[in-house]
Amino acid sequence: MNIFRLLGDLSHLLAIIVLLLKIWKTRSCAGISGKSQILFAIVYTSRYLDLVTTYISAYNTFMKLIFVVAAYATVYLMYIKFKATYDHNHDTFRMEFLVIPSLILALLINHELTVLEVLWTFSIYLESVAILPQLFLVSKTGEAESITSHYLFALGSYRGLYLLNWVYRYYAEDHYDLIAIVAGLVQTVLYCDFFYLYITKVLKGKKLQLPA
Amino acid sequence: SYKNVPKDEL
Repeated sequence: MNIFRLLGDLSHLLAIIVLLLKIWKTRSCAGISGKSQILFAIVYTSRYLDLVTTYISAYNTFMKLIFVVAAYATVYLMYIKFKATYDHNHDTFRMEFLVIPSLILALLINHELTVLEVLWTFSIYLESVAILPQLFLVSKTGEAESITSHYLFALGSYRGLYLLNWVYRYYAEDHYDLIAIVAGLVQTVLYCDFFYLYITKVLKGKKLQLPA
Repeated sequence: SYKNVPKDEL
């Protein structure tokens, strides 16, 4: 474990908690893409199947359980409990355009052709684009609540911190995983324009408004 | 080789 990965995991955990609190406290999921949340549930389900096969540490197991449970809880809140507040008119990104290519790519480019490894690779590819429906929703509505932008900032920072973790592990532990690194780069780059808007606007107390 | 990359990340 290193400080970059620890901060990354905590940033990820913070994002998930902020989102759950936003939906629970405001009893509304307006401005949140349910499709991205479904994609995250798929990502963690396909990545954390090794929960039943390999034990790495209490921390690893605990965090994986939190991420999976929180993903499904968010989907439940959005599509069942607070269904009436779900913005399905704007949340129109086609998930299959992300899931199917990720699955095909995972079958073509992976480290070994086993079920667990292909599912892990699929989860890595899918996670790198899973935020697209959310960013698409924000661009369609042209704005985002500040709590939603804090959620996105924490979520985008987590994988950016993981990039630093991989640099550290390359020098300190002399290994690297190109699949995770390339996907992590794509994932972090997708947040760049949002990061710019967040830092130039939200941190100055303005609302996150996308240029029309 | 890839074998020595531990799958210990979240």
